[in-house]
Amino acid sequence: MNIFRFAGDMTHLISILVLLLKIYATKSCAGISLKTQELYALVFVTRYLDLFTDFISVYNSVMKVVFILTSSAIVWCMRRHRIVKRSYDQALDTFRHLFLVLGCLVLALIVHDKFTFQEVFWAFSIYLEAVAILPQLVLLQRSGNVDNLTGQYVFFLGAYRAFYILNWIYRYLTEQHFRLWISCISGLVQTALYADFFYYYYISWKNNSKLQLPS
Amino acid sequence: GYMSALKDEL
Repeated sequence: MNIFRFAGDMTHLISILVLLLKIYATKSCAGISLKTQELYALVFVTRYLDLFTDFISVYNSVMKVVFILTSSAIVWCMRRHRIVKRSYDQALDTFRHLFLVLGCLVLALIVHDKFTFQEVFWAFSIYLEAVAILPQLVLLQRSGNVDNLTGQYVFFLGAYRAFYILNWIYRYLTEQHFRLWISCISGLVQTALYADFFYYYYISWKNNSKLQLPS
Repeated sequence: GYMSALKDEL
């Protein structure tokens, strides 16, 4: 494991912890898209089907369990927690995420390594992760104002993507048999989706003002 | 395969 991948994993973990902290501390999930959170939970569950069949390292297994549990906990809080669920912006969170799921499923059925249950769902999770942030970005766009913790959540998520791309470049240069193709393209798509957000995040940070997205 | 190289990642 190289430093870029480790930094990517850590910023990914921090983004989830920031989100849990926001929900726990403010008892509110305002500005958070339930649809994006459901998609991430689905991404982790379908990608880590190998949890019990292929052992890579204790680090990998622990992180997989942590990601599945924390993403499920967030979805549970937003749907079921007596107080938290009241602050959910249902009227603004109208992205048709089922179409993303169906589109990724069709793509995974066409483009995959091997036609097995695990491999198809692994490919599905890679494609879905690339677009899972869309409902969240649309929700931020619609609500205009972004509170600090929500802004930091998306910031860390974007940092995770940037570190993973550096990791792939590093692996491409140092490992003989490392070829990316489809995963790299999905990774680039996912990272590009953040570019717009990062621009406004930078502007608000530079001016030391509240993050506001144009409508 | 072209994807298996990423199986050791998260």
